[in-house]
Amino acid sequence: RDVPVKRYVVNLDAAPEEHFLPMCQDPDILELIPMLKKDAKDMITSLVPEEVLPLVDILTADLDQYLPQPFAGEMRGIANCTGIDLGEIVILNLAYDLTAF
Amino acid sequence: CTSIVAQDAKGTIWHGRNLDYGFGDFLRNITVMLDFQTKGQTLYTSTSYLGYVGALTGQRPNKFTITVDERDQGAWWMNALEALLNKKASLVSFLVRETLAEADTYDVAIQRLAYTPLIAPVYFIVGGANVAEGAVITRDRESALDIWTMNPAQGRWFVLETNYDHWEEPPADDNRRMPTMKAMNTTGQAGINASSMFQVSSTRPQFGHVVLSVPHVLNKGTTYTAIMSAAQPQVYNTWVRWP
Repeated sequence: RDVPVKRYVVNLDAAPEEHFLPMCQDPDILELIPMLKKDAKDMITSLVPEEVLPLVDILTADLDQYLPQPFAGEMRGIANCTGIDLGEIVILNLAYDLTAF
Repeated sequence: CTSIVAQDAKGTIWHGRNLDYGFGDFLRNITVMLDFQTKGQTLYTSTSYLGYVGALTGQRPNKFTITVDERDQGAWWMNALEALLNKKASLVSFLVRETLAEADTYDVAIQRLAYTPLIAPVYFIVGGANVAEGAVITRDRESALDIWTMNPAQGRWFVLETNYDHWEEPPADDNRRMPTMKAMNTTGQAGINASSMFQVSSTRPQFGHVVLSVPHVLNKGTTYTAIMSAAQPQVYNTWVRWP
C-alpha cells in the first residue's frame, strides 16, 4: 500500500487564488472533499485549544494584513474551490506551527 | 519525524525523510506532490497536503533540499504569543517555501533558514548538490543554536535528525536515532542510493514475523516517506506509508 502520491503543477504566473485550482478540480480530490471537511473539523477540534479560535476569526477577517502573499490569496482560493471554511483552512495551515513544540 | 542527509561513495548527496504526525489516516489521503512552475519551468517541488500552502519537505532542482522536523521544546501558547507579538517571526512552513522560491544556492538557503525569526523552534535538515553539502540546523525562535554539518573527509558521511538536539541523548522511550544510525552504518557509504535510503526509512523493529510497536524509523505515526537528491532532481518522489 506504500504508493507514490499524486503530483500537480502550481502555476506561479497565475493569480494566487488560482494556484491550487488544478488540484482542487481533480475528480479524485473532489471525491475526497466531503470526508476532508469532516476530518478537518475533527482535527481542528482536537488540536487547537478553544482559546485560540477567536484569534483565528480575527486573523481570517483580515487575512491579507496578517499573512504574506501569495499565502493569503492561495488559502482563499482553496477555500473557494473546496468549499471548506476559510477559517478552517487557516487553522490547518497554522496547525504545524501551533503544535511544533 | 526522521530526516537523513548522506553522501554516497561517489560524492552524491541523498536526502530522505519520514514525516510522522497524528491524524495519519486524514493526512495520508491528502498527501500530494506539487511542482511550482513559472514560465513552464519547475522552480521548486514540495511534498504537501491538500489545503496546505506552506512546505515541510521540498527541493530546489540542482541546488538544495529541505526537510523540517519538529523540536520537542516549549508549549503551543509560546508559539501563539510569538506569532502575535513578533511581526517579523515567520511561520515555519512559509519560510521553507520562500527559501525554496528565492534562495538560489545551498549557502543562501542555510543562512535564511538559520537566521530568520520563527514562530516555533524546529530542526531544518538541508542537503546540497555538491560534495559535503549537508547540515542539521537546530533552531530556537530567534536564531540557530547550532549548525551541524556533514564532514565526509572526517568520516561523518551522514547527518540525521529525529526530534531531539543532536548533542543530547534522546529519551529512552523515543530513541529512533539509534536504529536509524545502525541502519545507515549497516548500509554503508558504498551502499547508499535512492533505494537503500528508502529501505532505511522503512526500518521497523521485528521479532521474527512480529512487528514490535516501539518507536522506530518507520512507526505508526509515519504518514509519508520522501527521497530526494538535489543533483538528480528527477529522483524526488514521495510514498504514503501505512505502517
